[in-house]
This record gives sequence, structure tokens and C-alpha cells, in this order.
Amino acid sequence: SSNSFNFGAYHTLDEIYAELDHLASQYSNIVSKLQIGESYEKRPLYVLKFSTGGSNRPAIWLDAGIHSREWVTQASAIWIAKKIATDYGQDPSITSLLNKMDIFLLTVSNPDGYVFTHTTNRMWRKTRSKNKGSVCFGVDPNRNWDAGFGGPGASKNPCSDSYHGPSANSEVEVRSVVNFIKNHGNVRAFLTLHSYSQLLMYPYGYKCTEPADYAELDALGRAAASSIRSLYGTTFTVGSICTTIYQASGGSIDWSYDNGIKYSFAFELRDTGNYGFLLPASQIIPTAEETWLGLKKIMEHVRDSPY
Amino acid sequence: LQTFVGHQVLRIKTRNEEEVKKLQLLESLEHLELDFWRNPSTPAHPVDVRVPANNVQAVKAFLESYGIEYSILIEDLQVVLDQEKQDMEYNQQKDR
Repeated sequence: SSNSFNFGAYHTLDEIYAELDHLASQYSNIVSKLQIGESYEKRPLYVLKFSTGGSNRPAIWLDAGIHSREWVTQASAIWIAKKIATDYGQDPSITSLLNKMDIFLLTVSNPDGYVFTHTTNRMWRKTRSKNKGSVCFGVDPNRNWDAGFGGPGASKNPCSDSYHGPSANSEVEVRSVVNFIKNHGNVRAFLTLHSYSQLLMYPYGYKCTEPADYAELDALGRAAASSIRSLYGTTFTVGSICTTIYQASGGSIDWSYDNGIKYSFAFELRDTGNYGFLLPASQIIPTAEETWLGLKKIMEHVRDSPY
Repeated sequence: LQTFVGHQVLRIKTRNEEEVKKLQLLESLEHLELDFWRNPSTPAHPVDVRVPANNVQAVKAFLESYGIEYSILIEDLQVVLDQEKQDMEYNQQKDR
């Protein structure tokens, strides 16, 4: 029975996709599965849509695991999907959110990379596209967005783990999300889950200037970090990508912010100090639980702050 | 399946911009085949780097020659990966 899905374990892509079907079936009143494209190796890109009805409602975008080797992000996303579904009708906050807005959740942003980590190279973090004129494969999908593309913090070397690709949106995994969000036209928040290092970041990464909404984003980021800390004491550092870690061009939240999505945040999930992104399976649920609190804080603010 | 026997992950703590610059130099040495899990940025943030087994000594020598502080985050990466695989298999059995 698919009811036996273990949210505290790591799973293959097929198992995750089967669980998406199960969630869509079990919570069909609010959950549906959409295909927004397919990867370079022709694997479907699925998003779960959480909606209580209405057309083209304002929406929150959430994605996980663009760097495929950070399995805890994909695993957390599945747990969070279940949490959203089960909290609707039970938790007044989530209920009011879904009565007003939709949530789109891309649980596996880079399916080819994810499968490659399971079958061939656990350390793989790029896509699997062929690079013309090079023996090396893949592009860092978080350097491939049309936001300061090709600038500092991205490599032009196809063999590098941070290779930006031949052009912005060259990766179909990135292009599919861009097209979906542009076609939707009413996405109000763009939230992306990465791992690890306990950071909550807002734009910019491709430049080191403050975004126009700096004060609001910083305050909201700090409130979300406080929520995260309230559960297990996990402390997140809050700031722009450039000031918090380093200048990095072609990142997703810079693209979303520059395209009018004010509430653009990147989470770098917990680091126990022993494993990097190779967190033991016993850490998945605690990671997801605390991350959920941070996400919820941001989502509530988005719900209550139309723009 | 690619294995990572003997690969170590080092956590490096920098004290100043000068040490960060040294690590950025290390990052540019492609022949060492280093995989930076956390890139050198500011002294406030540690750097984590996976070092292939045959380059561990060279990287440690580089760090020690400049007096840069480091510790071993993961002693042998393959041991951690084997444990992860074991956990996954256990959980799959539990599912069934």
C-alpha cells in the first residue's frame, strides 16, 4: 500500500513520484498534480498544486533540490506537501491561506541529477545535459537563470560544478519553471529550498546592492528564522545572498525578484556540523518540521500583504 | 557506481580576508579536483571542501603552510555513504 510511505527516509525518484500521485488521490479536494515540462533526459517535472478553487488566484511558488545531491531538501518537500494537505481544514492559518491563494510545489527540481545521485555519483549537483565541445556534462541550474547571467560567482568551465551553461535558461529544467511562472502571471512569492548551512537569504546574489524591499524582506526573514529556531533551537543567518555568503550570478531568487515577485527567499537547511548535506535519515523530519515553521511565517505574511 | 573511499571533507575556519583569498586560490587549482560544499566567502563563514584521497596530504600541507585552521568534518566519505545506503535499505524493508 502506498500508505506506507516513510517520510523519514530517502527515496528514489520513482517512489517520490508515486507518492505525489498518492497525495493527489488522498487529498483530491485540494491537491492535484501538474506536469510543467520534462528534464533533459525526458523525465517529467511535476508540481503539486494546492488549491481550494478559483481561477488564477495569487500563488506561492515553492521548489526543492535544484542541486540534486542535497537529498534532505527533496525529502523535506515531500513531508511539507503532506503537512499542507493535512493542515488544511485543521490549522486556521493554512486554511485561510489556501482559501485565498494557491501553492505550487516542485518537489524535485532536477530529476536527472537526482537519479544520477542515486545510481552513479552521489556527489552530483548539476543537470545532465550534454555540453557541446566538452567531455563534461551538466550545468549548475542555480547559475542558469536570467539574472546577471555569466557574472561573478559562476564558472564558464563546463567541467566546473558551478558552470553557468551556454546561455540563460539553456537548461530545460530552469526554462520550464520560468515559462510556468510567466504564464501564470500571478505568483506573489518564490521560495526555494537548498541545503545546507542554515541561511535564509533574499536578493541579490549577482550584485551586492540592497533590493528595493530590503527592510521588509530582512524583517520577514528574521521573523521566519525566529520561527525556525523556536522548535529545536536551529539558528539561521539572515541576509542577502551577496552579503551572507558570496556573490553568485544566475540564481533563481534574483530572477524571480527582478521579475516582480517581491517575496523571494532561499533557504539553506540545517547543518548538524557532522555531515554536510549527507544528513542521516533521522534528521529529515526535524529538518522538515523546523523549515515548515519558517515557510509558514513567510506564507502568512504574503497572504496578509497583497501588492 | 562512483565510490569515494578515502575522500575527506575538511571544515576550514578562516580568520581574515587574507586567508579567504588563499582559499580562493586553492579553489582555482583544478588539478586537485576539489569539491567545495561551502565556498570561501567571508571570514565569518567556514568553508567545507571534499578532497579526493590522493590529494588529502597536498591540501593539508597547503593549509598548514599558511597556518589556516581546519578540522576533519568527514573522515572517510564512503563510510558515511555506506551508512546512508544501509539506512535506505532498512527503510525500504520497513515500507514493505
